[in-house]
Amino acid sequence: QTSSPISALNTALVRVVKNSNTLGIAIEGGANTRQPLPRIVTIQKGGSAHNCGQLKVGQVILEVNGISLRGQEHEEVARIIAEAFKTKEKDHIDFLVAELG
Amino acid sequence: SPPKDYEDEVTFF
Repeated sequence: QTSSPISALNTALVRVVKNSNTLGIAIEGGANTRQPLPRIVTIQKGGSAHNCGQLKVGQVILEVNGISLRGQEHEEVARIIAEAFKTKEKDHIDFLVAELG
Repeated sequence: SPPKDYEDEVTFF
């Protein structure tokens, strides 16, 4: 186990239904940066994430549709999220998020 | 290589 402050106590599985043309979030970070897990920095009004009402700025994203983001660099994280939003196979994206501090 | 500045890496969806 690492010294990560993430525990099961402060994680949440959030389902974002794709009910808008945009997901409406911005993320920063990724492996090999000072923010090793991607963090939500913006949630835009009118986007699917905002409509869902459960994602918040400051949360870190641990998994997307069950895919772990641990060790993934920013570009790969961005690709995973973009693919999850684009695919027609699902009408939603499941985010496992954690609130730190 | 040294750690990147994560502030340079922000992606909007």
